[in-house]
Amino acid sequence: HTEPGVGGGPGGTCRTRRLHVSFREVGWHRWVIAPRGFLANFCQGACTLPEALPGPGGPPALNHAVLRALMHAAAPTAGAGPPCCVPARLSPISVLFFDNSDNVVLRHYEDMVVDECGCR
Amino acid sequence: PAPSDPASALLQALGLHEAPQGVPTLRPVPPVMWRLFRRRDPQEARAGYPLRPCHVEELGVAGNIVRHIPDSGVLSRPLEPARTSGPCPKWTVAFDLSGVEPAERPTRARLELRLEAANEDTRGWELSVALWAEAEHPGPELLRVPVPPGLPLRADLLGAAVAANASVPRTLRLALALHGGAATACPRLAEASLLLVTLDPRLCPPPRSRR
Repeated sequence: HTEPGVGGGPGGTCRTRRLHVSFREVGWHRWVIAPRGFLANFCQGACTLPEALPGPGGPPALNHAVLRALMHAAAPTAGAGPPCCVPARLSPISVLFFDNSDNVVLRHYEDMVVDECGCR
Repeated sequence: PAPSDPASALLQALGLHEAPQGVPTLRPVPPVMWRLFRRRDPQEARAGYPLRPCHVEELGVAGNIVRHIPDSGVLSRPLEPARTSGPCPKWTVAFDLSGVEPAERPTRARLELRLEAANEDTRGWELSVALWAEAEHPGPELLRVPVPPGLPLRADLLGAAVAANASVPRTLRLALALHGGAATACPRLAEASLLLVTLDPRLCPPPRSRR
């Protein structure tokens, strides 16, 4: 399930959007004990100036994303295009389930939830 | 499901070859597994104390897969006669480890037994553990642990029955025997399980190199 209203286009600035993954939807609810699903989220939005500037307050720290946004602002039709809106901070999830031998298994998966997005 | 559909692709990305077939025989989830799951619950992770990736804090070992494996030989265990004189009957327990991948390295293998003794009298008992070789004869004794009164008996098998830096066998069969003890009746083995922690390095993020 994605955030209502997102629709097809990348509305607004680069930020985290809700994406809920439900194990029931893929038919795993019989053997996944917990969780029932999790908020995976995703990144979407514009990475042009000033959104590409890192962090609130203070002078913009020149980095590759800012350079790319400047180049794109100067020559939108030529060059590599704007920087990308991608996950900047991720966190893990754990899944508890029964396996084929009826053992109870706990598995950890790193980098499964988008906590923050950024222009890179 | 057919291998090409998204659910199977997601399953494989999660390191699982196939979804368990049919409905699993639902059994209570052992408290230790609930505790470990809650400890790694993302909400708690956001509570500000960072969880080390690929590490099981509660057990203090590296690992990203924890399995609670019940004894699969429980049906074939002989009923224990009351002790008149001489040793107590021996037990064999078997753990199905076929779900563990060759790339996984065991970092903790803890045998847990629940013994039931008349009037909880397990004073002086010791339990010996040996590998149960195919030739119907137990191998050499690997370790011996005292039987705690009233508590589940726990024995760490890593380095003894389970090699630390090698892939695990498909089935782990153990021969257990009780020694000593002042009680006239043998304790009964009510439940046996193995808590196995493994590390699958393929699922761990590489350590970041400093620029």
